Amino acid sequence: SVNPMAYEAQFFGFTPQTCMLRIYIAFQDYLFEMMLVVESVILKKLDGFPGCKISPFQIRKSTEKFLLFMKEHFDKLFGKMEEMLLQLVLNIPKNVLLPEDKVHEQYPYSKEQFQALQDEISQLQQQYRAEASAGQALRAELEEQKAVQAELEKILQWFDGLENICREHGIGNFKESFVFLAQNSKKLQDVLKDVEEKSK
Amino acid sequence: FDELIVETATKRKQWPKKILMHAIQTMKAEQE
Amino acid sequence: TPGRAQIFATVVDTFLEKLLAAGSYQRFANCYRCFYELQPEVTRSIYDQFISQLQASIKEEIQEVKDEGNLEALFNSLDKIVEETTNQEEPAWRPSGIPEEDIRSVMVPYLLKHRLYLRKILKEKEEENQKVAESVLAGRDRIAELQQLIQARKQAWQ
Repeated sequence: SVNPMAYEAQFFGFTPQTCMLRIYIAFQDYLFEMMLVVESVILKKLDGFPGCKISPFQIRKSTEKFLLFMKEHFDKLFGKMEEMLLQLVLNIPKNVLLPEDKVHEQYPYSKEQFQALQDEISQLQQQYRAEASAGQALRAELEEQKAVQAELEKILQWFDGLENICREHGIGNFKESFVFLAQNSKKLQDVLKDVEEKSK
Repeated sequence: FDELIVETATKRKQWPKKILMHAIQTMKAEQE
Repeated sequence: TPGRAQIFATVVDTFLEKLLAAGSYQRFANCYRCFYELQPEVTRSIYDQFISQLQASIKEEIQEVKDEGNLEALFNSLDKIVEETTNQEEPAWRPSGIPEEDIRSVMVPYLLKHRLYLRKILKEKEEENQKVAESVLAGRDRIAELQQLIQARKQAWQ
């Protein structure tokens, strides 16, 4: 199975395997290029020896022999290097958490816990809205009460005013005065009746 | 495959922050 | 403990050393025997240049890879992160592969702050409403009282 080393890719910005592959291809290319240069230099040197019996084919064979040998060692050594680099350098140990993921360690919420938290927030929002509405209604009533109280106090003040007028005009207790007045009126009526009868 | 891994890993690193930014803006707007 | 940068350099140097050791002059001369017998000094010269150029190219490539990937800084950063995690031996969290699951923990600290804020303002609102409710109740009592007074005065006049 392939280990994609995705967590390492998250940190490095590239996959370690691709990094090693790039290095491998570059090294291999350099090796091949150098061998071609070596071969061409040797062939050029041989041109300076017209009587020489060494053919380009022989030189090519020598190049292939050396290259094959080098490639075998190169592959073996590179394999070891790759293994070491992937294990020791381009690797995030299993117990290590990257800084951007620390929050997963601190707040490992399950689906149910998360849902419960969201539900609680939703409930708090509803409760707040209800309280805000209740507050508005209470304040509206307070305003109404102020107006009603003012009207009722005005009525009471009118009653007070009426009594003050009576007091200013010498009537301390209006009810008693009224009773006294009514009684005196009755007495006067009786006296008048008496006088009329005596006059007849 | 390699491009896909790098793309996915980059998204894993960057997108939570972007999503969080929007979530925080929403919560702040609600608070205001 | 050597850092990742040092290990990287050591491993690459070791690889190069062993590769060049494997491609020894004896081996080179053995492969190019016919030319070696003709021109031994030239063979030596060509070999030396080959080794020198190969070594330089490989080192240049490694430096390029390090520069492009900013490897030096990344290695140091990773060493520091690993150093800070020495207490924990259990496997750490890894992405689940399900984005909706992984985003939860990222959101949680901010949701908790939001919950705290909502609790606070709700409590403040409840306390405020409590005071206003008390005023409203007192107001209702006062209105009832006034109505009673008016009723008494009215009856007296009647």
